[in-house]
Order: sequence, then C-alpha cells, then structure tokens
Amino acid sequence: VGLGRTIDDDFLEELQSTLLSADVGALITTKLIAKLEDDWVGKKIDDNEQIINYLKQELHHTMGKNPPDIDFNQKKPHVILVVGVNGSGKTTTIGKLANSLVKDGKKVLLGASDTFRAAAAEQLEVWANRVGCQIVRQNEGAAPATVAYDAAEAALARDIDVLIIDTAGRLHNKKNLMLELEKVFNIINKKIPGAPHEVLMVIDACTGQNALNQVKTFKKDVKVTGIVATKLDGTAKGGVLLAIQRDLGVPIRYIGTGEGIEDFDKFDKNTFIDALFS
Amino acid sequence: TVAQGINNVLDKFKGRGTLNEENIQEGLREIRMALLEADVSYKVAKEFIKKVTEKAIGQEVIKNIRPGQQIVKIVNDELVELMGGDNQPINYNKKNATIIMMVGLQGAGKTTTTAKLAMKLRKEGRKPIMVAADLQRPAAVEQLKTLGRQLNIEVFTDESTPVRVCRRAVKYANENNFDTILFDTAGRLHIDDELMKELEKIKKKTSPDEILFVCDSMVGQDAVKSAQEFNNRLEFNGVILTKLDSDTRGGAALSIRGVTGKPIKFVGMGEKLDELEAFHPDRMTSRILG
Ligand SMILES: Nc1nc2c(ncn2[C@@H]2O[C@H](COP(=O)(O)OP(=O)(O)OP(=O)(O)O)[C@@H](O)[C@H]2O)c(=O)[nH]1
Ligand SMILES: Nc1nc2c(ncn2[C@@H]2O[C@H](COP(=O)(O)OP(=O)(O)OP(=O)(O)O)[C@@H](O)[C@H]2O)c(=O)[nH]1
Ligand SMILES: [Mg+2]
Ligand SMILES: [Mg+2]
Repeated sequence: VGLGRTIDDDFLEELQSTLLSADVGALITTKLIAKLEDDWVGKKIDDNEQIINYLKQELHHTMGKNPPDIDFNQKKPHVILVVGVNGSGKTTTIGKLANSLVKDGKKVLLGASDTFRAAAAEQLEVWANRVGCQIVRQNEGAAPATVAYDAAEAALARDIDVLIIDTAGRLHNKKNLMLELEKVFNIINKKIPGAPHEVLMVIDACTGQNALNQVKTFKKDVKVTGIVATKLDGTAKGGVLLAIQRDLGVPIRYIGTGEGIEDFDKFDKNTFIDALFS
Repeated sequence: TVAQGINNVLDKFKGRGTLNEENIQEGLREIRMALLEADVSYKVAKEFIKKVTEKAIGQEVIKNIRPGQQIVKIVNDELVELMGGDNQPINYNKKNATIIMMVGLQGAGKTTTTAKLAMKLRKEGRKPIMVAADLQRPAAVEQLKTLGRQLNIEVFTDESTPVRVCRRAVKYANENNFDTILFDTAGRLHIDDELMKELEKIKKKTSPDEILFVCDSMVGQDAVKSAQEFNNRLEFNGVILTKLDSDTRGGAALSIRGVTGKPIKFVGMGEKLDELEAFHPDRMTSRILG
C-alpha cells in the first residue's frame, strides 16, 4: 500500500515542458494540464507513472478511433493525389507507397504532375525505376493539370490498379498555387468520376503549429482525406498530429521513417503517444 | 495580436505607479503563450520572459502610455536586440577562392538556396561555381545542374564521394579562376552520426570560409535540437531561414539564435532564384509577435 502524495509542481512543470517540446501546442497542453489538475485534485498518487498513464489514456481518447484502412481494391483505378508544402517528402513517400503496393501485387502508375521544380520528374522517375512501376511525365513547363489528365487516361487504358499523382510543393497561403492544385483535382475528377479517391497530405514531423494552418487550407481547397507524417526517424515527435487528427478530423494514415524505400509504416496511435513522453 | 492582448490585460492597471512583478505577470503570461504559439522553443521563451521581467520591474509607469504598451515596447526591443546584427555579411577569403558550405536537414531548401546565393553573389560582381556534393538523393545532381543552366552558372560534378567532389571542386575552381565555391550537400539528420562525420570531414579537408545552416522557418520545437547539434559538430557561421513567404510566425528564428548565438544572415522568401533577402531582426520580431 503506497503512502501516496499529491502531484508536485515540479512534475507538472516537467510534463508541461515535455508536451510543449513535442509540438503538442500551447492550447492543448494548457487544457490537458488543467484537466489533470481537476481530476487529481486532492487525490493521492503512488508514483508519477500513474499520471503519465492517465495522460496517455486522455490522448488516446481525444485522438479517437482510426477509420478503417484504405481499401485499394474498391475502385479501379484507385486514384491517390499527393499534396503538401515544399520539401515535406511527397515524392519520396510516393516511391515508398508505390513499392508497398507493387509488393502486394498491384499494378501501379505514377503521374509526375510537378512540372515546376527543377528535376522533379527525373526524381520521380528514379523511384519508378526502383519500384518497377510505370510513370507518365512531360517536360518541365507543361501544365500540371495536363499531366494529371494524361496519367488518368493512361491509368484507364492500361488496366492500372492504383494511380498516384505527385504534385509540386506549395505554400497554402499562395492563392494562385492552391487554385492550380484545385485545377489538378478537378481534371482528375472529370476524367475519372469519384477520383481522386484519396488525397494524402504529406507533412514533415518537424513542422510546428503552422501545420494546422496548412491542413486547414489544403482540406478546404482539395478535400484532404489523410496525412502522411515524414521524417519521424529524426528527433521531432510530431505533436501537431494530435490536433490535426482531433480538431481537424483528418486521420494520420502513414509515417515516413527514413529515406529508404522500406522506411514506411502505417500510423500507430500507441507508438505515437508513447513517443511523446519518451 | 499579442500587443492587443497585453494591452487589454494591463489596461486594468491604469494610472501612475511602477511596474511590479505582480502587475506584469498576466501580461507576460500572454506574451509567453504567444511565443509558444509562434513555435519559439519552450526553454528559450522561458529565458526570454525572465529577461523581460527583469527589465520591466521597477520601471516607472510613464504617464500617457498604457503599461501594456510599455511592456510591449520592452518585449519588442529585447527581441530585436536578441536577434540583432542584421548586416552580417559572408566571410570572404582575402587570398583564395571563398568556400561556402550549405548544410541542414532534409528538404530545408539547401539546393534552391545554393543557387539563389550564387545568383546574388554574381550580381555583386563575383564569379561563383556551384558544387553538386549530394550524391545520395535521387536526381539531386540533376536538380543543381538544371538550376545552373537557368542561371548560366557552372556546376561542378564528380562521381566519387561527397568529400572527394568537394576537394576536386576546389582544385578545379582555383585552376579556372572562380572566386566563390558553393557546396550543396545532402540533407541529413543531426542524429545520423555517419553523415554528420561526413560533413566534419568535408570541413576538415576544404576549410570553408563560411558554413551556413539552412533551416525551414516552419519548423517547431525541434529547431533547437538540430541547430544545436549542427553547431556543436561544425561550428557554423550563420543561418539561412527558408520559406518565410509562408504564414508561419517563425519562432524558430529566436530559438536557433537563442541556443547557438549564431546570426541569421539571409531569408528565403520564395521558390524563385531571386527570392533571397537579407535578414531584418525588426521584421522578424513583428512577425513572431504576430
Ligand atoms: N530522414 C527522412 N528523410 C525523408 C523522409 N521522407 C523524405 N525525406 C527526405 O526529405 C527530402 C525531401 O523529400 P522530397 O520527396 O523531395 O520532398 P517533396 O515534398 O517531394 O519536395 P518538393 O517536391 O520540392 O516540395 C529528401 O531528401 C528525402 O530523402 C523520411 O521519412 N525521413
Ligand atoms: N516557398 C518557398 N519554397 C522554397 C524556399 N526555398 C526552397 N523552397 C522549396 O522547398 C523545396 C525543397 O527545396 P530543396 O532546395 O530541394 O531542399 P534541400 O534542402 O536541398 O533538400 P534535400 O537536398 O533533399 O535535403 C523545393 O520545393 C523548393 O522549391 C523558399 O524560400 N520559399
Ligand atoms: Mg516532390
Ligand atoms: Mg538538396
């Protein structure tokens, strides 16, 4: 039987520091600590582990249930549009996703709709060669929507199971670039009714609170259906993912854990929450 | 904005008197919240608030100025001073070609910034050559070569190892009268010991005049970890903060400056090659304070 004591201020300070340093955000952290204080006022604890477990349960609960896995079989071709801000890891993620689908026996086609950035199509081509899948591309300067259209047309003609379209990185506050992305979305939708079936937004796990602005805008403009969090092999904990899944209602689907083709996993809520406190 | 928030809070303390710890506390809580929401590191924000408290306490409440405005002014001035020195130029080599080495995490904007910097230096009358030292990322060499073609600036390539590419580039540059050599290195994690050692080796073998840490301005609390480790390993000379054309508050600027003491020399304000600007601490301050 533990003698028990109330939570001490140093420990609360430490918890606050842990959560803030993990990019959970000031507002969520304040609310969590306030709820913790309310729920445990006057109560005795035997060791701090109890509090950590309580918080983990809270976070588990607020992140909600994950929706069922993406079903790549329900439509043919299943079309995935990949979007996000500059340098987040979109092109690399596409290579990894394509690889896992090819290993599952799917016929995959990539669309190099980033016609702006230097050597963007060349970069995607390297991945297509590594994976052993087809790619549709044009020369730099072609309209992104045109490549998307060509890729959609090829997917229909070549009996493709999954079409993944790479787009140029863009900042969500650039209206003209978001309009360009909407054009890509719309042209895919016209060519293949119901498509894109998945709009995956790729987010760098190091991103701070700006990630929420990013997701809000991309969700509004091109109906983001899922998140891929990359570079979780670094020291960043990706705390912003909490608010993204909880407040913005966009499920975290996959994570990137390195630059190699196999460094790709389904998002696991438990692993993520545990890591926030490690 | 932070300024409005603080003014509302401190308007409760109208009238004469001195600013004391008690009446400043609420205002500072507001400021600390704003800094955290702006992605300033938790520790750096804490230290900063301490400094501001010391500066503010005991100050006479200036008549006709609301206490809130006074606090905001102290915060503003303190931030500008902290991030100060807005004209920190590149350390040019007086005898030989100036060697500039670009380093940083994956996707920060090193390759693009290398080209931007080369373009800027050429405008200043220099003769730069860019070095494709990223032999790892798919089509990285191709990316730099494409940018070189767009700018009509030569790109040195070699198929060996990043260290050898850099050494051979220096030899080539000196034999061909280039006065500025820019190494574009592969993005890497600060915790990847082998790749960090590779950067240390490039530094040891080529003695760069300037090592620039290229960092994405949208980064959160992790900024201090990566910046600190890159600085511990390489003792970089300065920072280039990229993607400031986003709507990020950019608190990383304060964090990085706070933990490394190194100056921010340039900021990336877009994807185009002419979108590299000098760093202005007053502009950064009003941005962080939102
Ligand atoms: N360590 C690590 N690096 C990654 C991960 N995912 C991508 N990267 C690296 O991040 C950098 C940027 O990746 P890209 O795939 O080019 O990113 P992007 O979003 O397509 O970039 P833009 O098209 O320019 O907007 C590359 O160096 C990748 O190798 C990851 O999970 N971990
Ligand atoms: N909006 C904006 N985009 C930028 C800026 N600087 C770079 N970028 C973009 O960010 C993305 C990544 O840039 P890169 O130059 O490939 O980054 P990197 O650090 O060389 O990436 P790795 O070599 O993979 O580590 C590209 O899409 C660039 O166009 C900037 O200041 N503003
Ligand atoms: Mg890309
Ligand atoms: Mg690069």
